[in-house]
Amino acid sequence: GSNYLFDGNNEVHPSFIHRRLRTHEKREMQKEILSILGLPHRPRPHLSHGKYNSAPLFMLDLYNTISSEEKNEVEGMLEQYQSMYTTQGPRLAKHQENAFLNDADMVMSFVNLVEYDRELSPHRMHHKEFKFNLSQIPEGEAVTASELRLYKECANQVVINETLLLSVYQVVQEHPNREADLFLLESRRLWAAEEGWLEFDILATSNLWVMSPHYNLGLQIRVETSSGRSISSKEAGLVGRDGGLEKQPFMVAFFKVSEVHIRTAR
Amino acid sequence: STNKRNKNRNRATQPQEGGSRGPSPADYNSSDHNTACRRHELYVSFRELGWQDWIIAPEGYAANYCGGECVFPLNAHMNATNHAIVQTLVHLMNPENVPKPCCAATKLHAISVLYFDDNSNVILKKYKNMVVRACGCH
Repeated sequence: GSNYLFDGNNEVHPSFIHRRLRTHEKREMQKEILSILGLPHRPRPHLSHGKYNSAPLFMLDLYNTISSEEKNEVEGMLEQYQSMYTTQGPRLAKHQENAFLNDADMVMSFVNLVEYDRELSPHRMHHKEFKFNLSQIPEGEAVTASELRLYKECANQVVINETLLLSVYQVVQEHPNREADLFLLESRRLWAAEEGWLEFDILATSNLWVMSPHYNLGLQIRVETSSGRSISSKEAGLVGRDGGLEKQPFMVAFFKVSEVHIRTAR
Repeated sequence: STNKRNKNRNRATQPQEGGSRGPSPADYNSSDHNTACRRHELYVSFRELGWQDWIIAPEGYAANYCGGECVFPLNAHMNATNHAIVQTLVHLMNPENVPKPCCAATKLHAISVLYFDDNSNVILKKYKNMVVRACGCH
């Protein structure tokens, strides 16, 4: 993570003798570095609009924090973590999260796979679904912290003066003809006018999904007014697919390696 | 960066009184800094490998490498172990059987890499022993 060789224009320092790799040399380098990174092949991600959404932006903040710590070799960069987190909301400036970042071997963010928000009949509750693909987590990595992050804008004018109850559920079992069985993870009261990132601890759920992938049926969130009326996440101001890229919901997990991997010889 | 070796160094041994083998330590000057074991610069560019679409950061990193000779006298800047100091002397006395110590990394640092996977999830991972910070004679 060291960029000390770059000058102000982010170009390689002229003291390096620069030689272009030949085709086979480039292939050899790629193979070896992919092997070091533990990847079977070169990833081919799909980026919407060629821009970064909220998850890569959040992860880039984490990367910059870690890299500056590696470069400066200063312990106890609590102030840097806190200053970084103010861009994402004051709730993130927790001692525990700083400790997780410091101890983690790996951090992963996961995109929500559910395309459309669910709008139900008046007889059933509005809810928003989230599903995350955890199948690419390497073996031997133990989850030490995990959060669902949602961005809330100011709610619409109909409920602006109300307090809202936002509940996060783990889907335990799905049914074709009725609502899924749910397990309540957390309920939180919010001001309708409140804005900013909301983080929900889903460590136990994430551990379950990693250990038993067949239990990974996703999450649901539901919002009610103080009078008990179910409202859609959009009414509550929760940003979904049609919202800004930098405010998209995502899941983030911190990992610690629990076993040693031996790199196989080529 | 270049690393010109002194090819004209005279290593011929002379028979000594008292039965000692090989040239005496006094025959050697202090090690030339340019040929001595030290860290050299080497930059690995992910951009040059055409990976900028999936590696978010860094664009590359300074891996560096160790190179140079570990010969008597091992100066302080060579970060030699005590054993290496002894081995250089033994090599002087018995070069056919005892090699010179090796110039290798004594301090390695990790780098963090931020990248996308095939599902567009983002991974931030620390990889150990990627950067040579210091070299020494072992």
